[in-house]
Formats: sequence, structure tokens, C-alpha cells
Amino acid sequence: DDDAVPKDEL
Amino acid sequence: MNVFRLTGDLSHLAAIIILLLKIWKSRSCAGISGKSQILFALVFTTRYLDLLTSFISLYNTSMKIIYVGCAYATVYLIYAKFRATYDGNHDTFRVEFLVVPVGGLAFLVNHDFSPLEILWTFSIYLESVAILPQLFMISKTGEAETITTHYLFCLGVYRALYLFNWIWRFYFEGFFDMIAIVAGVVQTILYCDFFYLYITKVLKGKKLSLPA
Repeated sequence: DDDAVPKDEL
Repeated sequence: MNVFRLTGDLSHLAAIIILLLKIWKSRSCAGISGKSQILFALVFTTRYLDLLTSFISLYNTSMKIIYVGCAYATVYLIYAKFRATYDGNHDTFRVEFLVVPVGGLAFLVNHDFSPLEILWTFSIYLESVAILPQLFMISKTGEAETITTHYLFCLGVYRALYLFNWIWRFYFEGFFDMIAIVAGVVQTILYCDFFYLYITKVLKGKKLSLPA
């Protein structure tokens, strides 16, 4: 899988 | 931040506040699934653990705190303060049938095999189905108070608006999160039946009641 992305969404 | 994302968040916030106020003003949680509310509290808890590890914006942090705080306040009202009014006999959905498969899926399909990321993935998957105990309860009793339908409508619309937000972000930012998108589509589909009843009945001034 791709890397985790920063979570700017709620 | 785009208009779909912002209105989605505000719709989500409206849903949470409507439910809290409904219970507080009527001093009753009749017709509300405590199980769905426990699942939402679990969703916010596992998703917002990054409050402790990273700062994104004041908006992001304050909304997370409000969502998680309201979720626990709702659970407290249902299971403690107004417990006598809780309709447990109709709130019989087996939540382990949701939590266990969703937990397994979060371990198998995620962006990164790390504790925080698995918990975030778990929260995304769980949120998509967390409303099922509430919908099950309405299908059992065959009716819902109008204020409860406003709550459900705002809660359903929020994820639908996020779908438009993701389309926007894909075109203008190249942003793409398959896990959130697939779960968001599933979540929105679960509300479609309800949306139909809301538009054809509640918006025309009728109470939401299902045929026997």
C-alpha cells in the first residue's frame, strides 16, 4: 500500500 | 478547504448539535440508538488520536475536540442522565457484527501498518456503517420523530458533501485517498433509502413512518 497521508480532513 | 468540505463539516456539526439539543430539550432519548452513538464515539476516539501527535490547524483541532466531546456527551445523556427514557428493547442491532469485521479489514487494507494508521482506517470503515443500528431501530419501530429525521439528514448529507470535496481535491490538488473514498461512498449509499423518505415525506410535512 501507499504511505499514510497527513489527515487534514475530519 | 473548499465549499463542499466546509459545508460538509458544518452539516456534520449541525447533526451532532441537533441530536444533543433534541435529547436535552425533550429530556428523552426515545427513538435514538445508543449503540450507534457509542459507535460514533468510538469512531471519533480512534480517528482523532492524532490530536496528541500532530497539529494541522486551529480549525482542525477545535472541530475534532467539539466532535469527540459532543459524542461522549450524547452517550452520557443516553446511558446515564436520561437512561430511563432509552428504548433498549428496540435497539437490538448486534454491533459485534460490525466492529469485528471492520477491525479485521482495517488490519488488512490500510495505507500503513502502524498503530495510529490502523486505528484511523478502523474509524473510517466503522463510520461508514455506524448508523446501521439507528436505521435498524427505525425499521423495527416503523417510525421516527421529525427532529430525528433532521439529524439523520444532516449526518447523511455530510458524507455526500465530502464525496464532492474529494472530487474537487482530485481535480485541483491531485489528492486521492482510496480508503476514505470507498468508505464514503458506502456510507452515503446507506442513507439513500432514508433520503428518499425524507424528501418525499418529511419535507412535505408528514411524519416519517414506514408501512407495516
